[in-house]
Order: sequence, then structure tokens, then C-alpha cells
Amino acid sequence: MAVSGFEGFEKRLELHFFGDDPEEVMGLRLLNFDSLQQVLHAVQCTVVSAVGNHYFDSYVLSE
Amino acid sequence: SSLFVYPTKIIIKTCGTTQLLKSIRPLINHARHLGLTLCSCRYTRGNFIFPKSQPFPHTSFKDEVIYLEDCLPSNLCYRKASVMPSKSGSHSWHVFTAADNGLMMIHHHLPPPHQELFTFEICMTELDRVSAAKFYRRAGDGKSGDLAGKEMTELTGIGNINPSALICDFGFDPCGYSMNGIDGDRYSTIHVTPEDGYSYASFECVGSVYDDHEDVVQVLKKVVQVFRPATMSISTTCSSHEVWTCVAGAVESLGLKCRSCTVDEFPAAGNVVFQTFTARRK
Repeated sequence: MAVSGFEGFEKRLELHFFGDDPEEVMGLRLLNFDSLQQVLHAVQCTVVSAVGNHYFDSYVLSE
Repeated sequence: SSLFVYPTKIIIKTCGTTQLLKSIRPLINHARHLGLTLCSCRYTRGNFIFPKSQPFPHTSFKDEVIYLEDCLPSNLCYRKASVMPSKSGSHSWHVFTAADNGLMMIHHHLPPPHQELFTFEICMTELDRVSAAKFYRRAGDGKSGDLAGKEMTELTGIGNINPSALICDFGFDPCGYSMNGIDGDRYSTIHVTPEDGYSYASFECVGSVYDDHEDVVQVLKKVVQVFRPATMSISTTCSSHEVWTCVAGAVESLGLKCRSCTVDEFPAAGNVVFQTFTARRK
């Protein structure tokens, strides 16, 4: 059997939500960094770099 | 790996032996505290190179689907799981989608722009060795991951794929690269594992069916030229049939030949078109 190397092929998950409050425009972007880290801990990765703009936030993760 | 957080949408894409599906329950819980309810879920992946190294629930697609079914709330009642094959048994595209009744109504009854977006998910293997070598750092270079990433972005031409995008990049030690591009409300992302024998790169972006198709073609060409892969797959998720038709022409003009094309329809996600290509030199 071949020795395992680093698995490049990714798994990708996309989740869509709807809100009760039509006035609230930030939605999931209000999740604090600790909450995101808790989610990423379950996945087994961490944030190594981040940037955002008016529309969304983007995080480069370890692994 | 990458995470994108929009007001009502989260996209998370992770490689290696990460346990991505374990993010679903905490994300649903955190969202609930913000007054948000899950209305659709889409999970996709290619074939793992080292499937036996994957931990539960990623031990098989069957296990992943059972886990997804268990995590998702019952309001997401329109569900479908499918493995889209290619002519090569080693390349197939795994897709699971779930949507609630409200989203299905919107998807079927509302006109564009609600159905205008498409997503390209591109997987490339057997990268050209000269191209792959650019994703290695020199031993003891003393650079931060941010600086190493910036240099790789420039050296490889990745920065020219979409010159208007703001790029957030990272060069891993001793090798490997991740990049997120943000351009208005659109993201793009690249991940590279350059090691010979299991080299891999991915590119993903979103676009609109109303974009100039020539721009789409140019992006695809630039991506192929950066990595010069021997094998490539492109998955296009879109309600329109028009976008994916320009894909083969763009890629074939750079020496790759389309070997297979599979189409399937998924609840609320629309059509998924899975095309595979190999270099003519093979």
C-alpha cells in the first residue's frame, strides 16, 4: 500500500440561513471570533489569516 | 483551507484529514442564537487520494451522508445524495444537498436574479513540476506565512487571475499555499499541495450567468496556465445550462481533452455539471 501523503482534495460545505429580523443585515457576520474558533476546533483547523469587506468576511485556515 | 462568512451564508472548505462535517451542529446552534434558521445545505467533494487516512465521518460517502442526515433539521426535507461518475473510475464527484420547503418554492417560482449565480469547483492533479516547485519555501527563509504567500501569489501569476480582487494569501512551511480572493460580493479561493506524487491544486469561484462568457473563459485559461495539470475536473453548479458549455472550449485550447461530462439535478442547488479533462500528452 502506498504511504499516505497530505490529502489535497477538499471537502466543501455551504449552508444557507434565513432570519426572523429583516432589519438585521449583518446576520452570521455577528458571530464572534471565539464562536468561529470553537467551530473550527471541531473541524480541526485554525485561522491563519483574515480579510473582509462590505459584503463578507474571508478566512484562510490552517491545513 | 478557507472559510467565507456572509450575512446568511457560510462556505467552509477544508483539506487533509479535517472533520468538516463536525462543523454543522455548532454552526446551526450559533446561528440560532442570532435568530437564523438553516434553510439549505450543500456538501461536495472529489475522490480522496488517500481515502483510508480519512477519519469518521469522512470514512466513506455513505458514512458522510448518514452523518449529514442525522445533523440536519427535519425542515430540510428535500434531500439528495449522488456520486457523479467519470470515465476514469478514480475521479467522481460526490454531492449531497438538502433544502427546506420555502427555498424550494423560491427556487421554482421566482425569476432571475435569484437563479443567476454559478459556482466553479476545479480540482487539478499531477501538476507541472516547474509550476509546483514555486509553492515550496526555501528552508529557514525566516519569512512569515503572509509574506511567503504574497511572494508565491506574485511569482506564479495567481495575482493576475482576477486583478481586481483583494487577495489574502498564506505560504505554508515547508510547502503549500492557500489564497482567498474577495471582489465585491464574490469570493475565489486556491489551495495547493505541491508534493510530487500527490500534487494537487484547487480553484473555486462564483460568477453570474450574466457575466461576459469571454471573461469566464479567460479566468479558466489563467488557472490552467498557473498549474499546467495533467488531470483536471470542473464541477459547475448553476440553474442555467449556458455557463458550463464554454468550459470545455476554454480548457481544450490549452492542451487538455474533455474525457467525460455528467449532469445531475439537485433540490434548490440546480444542475451540477461534472467534466473531466486529461492532458493530450498522456
